[in-house]
Amino acid sequence: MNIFRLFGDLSHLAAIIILLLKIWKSRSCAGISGKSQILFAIVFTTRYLDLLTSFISLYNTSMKMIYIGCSYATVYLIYAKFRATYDGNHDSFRVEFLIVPVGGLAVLINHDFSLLEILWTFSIYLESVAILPQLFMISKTGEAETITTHYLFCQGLYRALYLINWIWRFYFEGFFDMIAIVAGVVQTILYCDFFYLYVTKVLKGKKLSLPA
Amino acid sequence: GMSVDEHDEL
Repeated sequence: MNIFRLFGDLSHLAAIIILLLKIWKSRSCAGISGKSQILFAIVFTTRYLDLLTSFISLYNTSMKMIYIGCSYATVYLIYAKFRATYDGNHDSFRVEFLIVPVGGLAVLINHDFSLLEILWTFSIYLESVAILPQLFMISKTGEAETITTHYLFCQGLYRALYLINWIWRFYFEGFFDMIAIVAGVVQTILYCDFFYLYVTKVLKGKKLSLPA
Repeated sequence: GMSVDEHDEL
C-alpha cells in the first residue's frame, strides 16, 4: 500500500458517499444517471467475487463490502425509492454498446482464461467506460448540480491517483498490470474534459453549465 | 510476470 493508492481509495469512497448522501438528503436523483450507477454496481459485483474465495486484508474486505453495499443502495434509491425524480428521458445512453464490446474484449484479452479472471477483466474494462452515461446525461441537460460535480471530481481523481500508484509500484516493486493500467488511462482521459470545466468553473464558484 | 494470480487492489 502507498499513499497514492490509499488516497485513491479514499477519493473513491468519498465519491460513493457524496452521491449516496446527495440522493438521500435531497430525496431526489435529478441529474444522476441511473445507468452509470447500474454499471458501477456490475463493476463491483464482478470484480469482488473474490470476497468468496480469498482474504487479503481487513481493509480490502471491508472496503469491498462498503463499495458493493453503497452502490446497490444508490441503485435502489434511484430506481425504487426516488424513482419519481429519476430523469429517464435524459439518461438515454445505450449501455449495451458498452457491455457487449467490453464483454467480448474481456474474453479475448485477459491474464488467465478462468471465470473469475475474465469477470475481473470485464469489470476493469467496464469501469473505464461506466461514467459515459453520466457524462452523456450532463451534455444533454447542459448542466450539473454542484454536488454532482464534486462526486464526479472524486470519481475521476481516484483512478488518476491509481495511475500514480502503478508508477510507484512499478518503480519500487516491479509490479505492473497492463490491463488495469491501459483501462485506467482510458478512464482518466474520459474525465479530462470534465476536469477542465470543474477547475475553471466550479472551483471559481460558478455553476457547471455546458454550452447547450 | 503478467499473470496476476491474486488482485490485491480494489
